[in-house]
Amino acid sequence: YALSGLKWHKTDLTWSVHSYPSPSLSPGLPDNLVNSILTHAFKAWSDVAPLSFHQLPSDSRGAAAEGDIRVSFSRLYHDDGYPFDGQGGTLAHAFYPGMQEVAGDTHFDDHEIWSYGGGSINTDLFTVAVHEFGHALGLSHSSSDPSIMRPYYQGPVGDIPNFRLALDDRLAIQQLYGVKDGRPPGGDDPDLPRLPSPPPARPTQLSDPSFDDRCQGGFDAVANIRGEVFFFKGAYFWRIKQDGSLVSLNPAQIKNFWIGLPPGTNKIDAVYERKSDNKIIFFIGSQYWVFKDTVAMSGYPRPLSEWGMRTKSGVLVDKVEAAFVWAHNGKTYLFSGGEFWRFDESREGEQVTRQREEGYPRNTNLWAGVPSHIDDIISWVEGDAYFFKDNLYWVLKNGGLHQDVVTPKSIAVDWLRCPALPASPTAANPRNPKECKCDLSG
Amino acid sequence: SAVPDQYSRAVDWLSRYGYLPPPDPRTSKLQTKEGIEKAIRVMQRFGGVQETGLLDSETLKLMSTPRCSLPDIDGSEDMLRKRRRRRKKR
Repeated sequence: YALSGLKWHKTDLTWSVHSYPSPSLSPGLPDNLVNSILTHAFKAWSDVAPLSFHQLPSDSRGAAAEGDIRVSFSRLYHDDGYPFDGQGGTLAHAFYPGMQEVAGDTHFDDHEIWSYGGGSINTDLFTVAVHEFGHALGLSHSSSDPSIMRPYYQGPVGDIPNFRLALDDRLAIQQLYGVKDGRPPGGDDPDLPRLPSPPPARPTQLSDPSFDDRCQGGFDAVANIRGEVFFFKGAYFWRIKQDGSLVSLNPAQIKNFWIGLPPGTNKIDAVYERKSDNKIIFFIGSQYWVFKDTVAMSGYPRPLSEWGMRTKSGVLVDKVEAAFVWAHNGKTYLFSGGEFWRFDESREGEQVTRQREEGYPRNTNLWAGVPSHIDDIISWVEGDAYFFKDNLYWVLKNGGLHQDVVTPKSIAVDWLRCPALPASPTAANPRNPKECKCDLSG
Repeated sequence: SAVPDQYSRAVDWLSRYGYLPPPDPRTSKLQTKEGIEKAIRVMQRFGGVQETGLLDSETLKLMSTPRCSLPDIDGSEDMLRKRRRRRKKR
């Protein structure tokens, strides 16, 4: 059994009924029968523990008096923060003992068809009431079988007058309030419920240092997803929040976060977030997956050939190197083998239609100033395009395709919080490595 | 295996009944796969069905069984802290 850690510090408890089941749904339960069933449900507990329960009568206007345990039948939202959900689902709940106003209160869902020893579509009020009063007295859910404190409704417990609590429930209530014959409650230390033994100590497991190489660059894919930048490498990824800070210096495992990729995935070619419906697209080899949040949608993976990308020489593309949505025009760009394609992914109702645009592929050297075989691309901050390769990145200003000078910067330093390396010669122009460059000091 | 919709509903169910910690506002609603599997196993053990860590038919059936709305696991760190504080005060 399990105890909530709370109990009544008295054994004479009062109860009252503040509303009864709707006659339209539960016609076989007049108010007096409900009172009788609830009385018997309390008796199940007072039979085995030194507790007594007294129902407070209604006043002359019919309003129920207050009491320790106030019972009501309510629907949906009923001002306690725990709404009901119509017929089925949740049936009832009760508040543990204590000093708060709601302590002990027991609420039944008035959308249920309550009955007495009822059939299959009805819910047996006695069975549920014994369970809920167990909570109102301080018991939590039990995993024992048999126990009335199991959380699931499993049909009527049987004949009310002959009902007896199972051993697990008897031990639980006697732990709190003692046994019927007057022995002290709970043995030697009544106010300290038994607690489970603490689990054995576990040494802190350090992450595999071989994967703690965020400062070395060479990312398989980089993506701007919901305003955060994800750097994928091998079977791991790092995540950079909108404010530019790293969620953790340690990488997270792709398989633990992105659910639905094949087991053993250790390289992602490209990722982007679709603009029209915010789904996330993963490319691995000749297949692609569409994710809704962090879970792959059913029906994926599907073949990359569906995108209809053919090289200028007519060969079907079987791998995507980079993918991004250019904020400048909202179009999707896919890169492979020194060429790129442009797609219009508009939304029509619930459907996203993907249309490959005319005039593509084009040569990636149109993006002047950046290397031709990049690792990945994102749109970031005011729509600028960020190109990533090895441990460097290049920024093309919003809408700019032909920028004269694009100076690469360090991914490690600017994105992944790595220390800056000692000054080194200015990086070479990726298109013309032998070109001489001068700077202020040289 | 469970379709994504079932999966989201199961995660919601596991959170509601105390098997998963409440969503962290900093990480939105993202839970780890291992965490969810572990939660399913605990739920299966508690409910007396085979412990697979998967949303199999038996588990989904148990999740759709009418029940009490109180959580099965209420030993969250937050609650424990509150309880300890209350005990200390007493």
